[in-house]
Amino acid sequence: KEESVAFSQYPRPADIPQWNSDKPKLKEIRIMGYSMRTIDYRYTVWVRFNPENFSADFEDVHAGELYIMETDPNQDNNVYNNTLHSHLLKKIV
Amino acid sequence: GDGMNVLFIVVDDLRPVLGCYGDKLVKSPNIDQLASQSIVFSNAYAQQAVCAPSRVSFLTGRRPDTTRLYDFYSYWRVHAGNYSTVPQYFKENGYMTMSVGKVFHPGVSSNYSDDYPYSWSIPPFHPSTEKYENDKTCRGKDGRLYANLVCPVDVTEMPGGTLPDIQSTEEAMRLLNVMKTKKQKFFLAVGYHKPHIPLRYPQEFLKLYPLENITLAPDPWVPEKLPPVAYNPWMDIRQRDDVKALNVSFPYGPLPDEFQRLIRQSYYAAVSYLDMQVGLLLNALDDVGLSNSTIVVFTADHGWSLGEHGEWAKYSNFDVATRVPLMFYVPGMTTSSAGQGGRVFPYLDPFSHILGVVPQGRSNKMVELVSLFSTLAELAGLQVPPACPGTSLHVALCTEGASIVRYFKSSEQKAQKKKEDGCDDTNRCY
Repeated sequence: KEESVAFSQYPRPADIPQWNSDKPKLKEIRIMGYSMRTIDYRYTVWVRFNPENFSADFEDVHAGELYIMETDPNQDNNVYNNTLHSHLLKKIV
Repeated sequence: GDGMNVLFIVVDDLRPVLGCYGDKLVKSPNIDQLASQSIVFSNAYAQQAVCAPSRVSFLTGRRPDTTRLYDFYSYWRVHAGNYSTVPQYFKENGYMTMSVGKVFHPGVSSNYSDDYPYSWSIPPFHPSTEKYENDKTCRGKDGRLYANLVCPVDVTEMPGGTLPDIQSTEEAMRLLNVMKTKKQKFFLAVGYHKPHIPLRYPQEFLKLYPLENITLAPDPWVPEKLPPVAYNPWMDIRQRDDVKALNVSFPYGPLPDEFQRLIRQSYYAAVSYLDMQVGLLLNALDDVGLSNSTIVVFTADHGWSLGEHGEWAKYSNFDVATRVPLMFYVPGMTTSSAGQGGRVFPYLDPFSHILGVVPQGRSNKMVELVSLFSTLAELAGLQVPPACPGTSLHVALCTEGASIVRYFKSSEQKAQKKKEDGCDDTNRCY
């Protein structure tokens, strides 16, 4: 079945919030958060990013987020590390 | 929409707190009226929740990884590739293209020229009072002026006696009057500044939102399992005078509850002020007799967190930061009023108009702003730019977003069914 998907992304200079986390300059970007969302969920992986060659390394995952919209429409309960949802994660990846 | 004009309205930092998106508190009668004649996309998302990358993305039809713009400090034509833009494409297809207010993000990212002359037929217009936006113009309780976040103002006391969005509306109305008598088709982009911070708006709009009606966000805490990398510390908010005075701890805050209510109140008031500007602009489209020959697109560059997850800005991947309003009014397609000559968008006063209206058509499909290029081209009857190949740095004309016109049809059918069910009487349905 055709499922419509929307993507977004956001750059970060570091793993923890710091003064330039909101608006890092290109040369400061170390991590990129890529999001994929459907009606049912939002899945985000924060991966290593190289600003020299604009490459993202999806083997180097710094953190992940998974929100199930039906039970958590406000996206407050990150179930990325919840084994109950490992089947969905595998399917997405 | 073949051969029609295009009025492209883009708002800065507007999440869908609009009556037509189900918000029960906001007063947005004019945007709701536009929605009632449009196809409304309930699930539309920006590609990056910050101004310059988002705008360059949807104006070029390419994602940030292709524009290579993630900050504010490069111009895609020299830094990534000489990509065409939506207005450039319309210009090259015989349209007069015009920019009013903030369409491109100003500065390096649009070559200090809003990408003129590539994108625009005439130099883009910027309101003369734009330069005062971050000045100390907000009157504090001690009578002195501050650069506050929460900033209801007496417009007559402002520099020039006006505000930037008021000037933009006036200029757009002037241009519509000029185009009325010309035979040339036009693409007029109008970029409104509010509700971007500072929340500076005519103080009378506060009356629409008594503080006792203002609630906190449903989840004003930082979620326990949120990875720290996903959190944004809302630095721009912290730098305003009124927030600075609160000595909020870094990075997680929180802001005091009462101040959270003030921010939310002012965001809503700024949305109603914006609604008034949109209403005046659409009313002018009626006045010059172009409502039946002009496609109207209404959207925003990204959303804004109103305290959800302990955040107060964009700068994240949360839906509140990335989700945007998106609607298309296409005469004869989303409404049957084309050619009838009646008024389509009479101005509605947000202070006296209370009835809500439901959109004619609504699509729940997940859509992206990167699709605007191909969608607008298809609606206007121009050739849809081809899909970009895997690497498109050297391809001047292509797009990474598929046209979403294919979703219009099913929405039209739903609207027709609604009509058959007796639900075309919007007041009854509401």
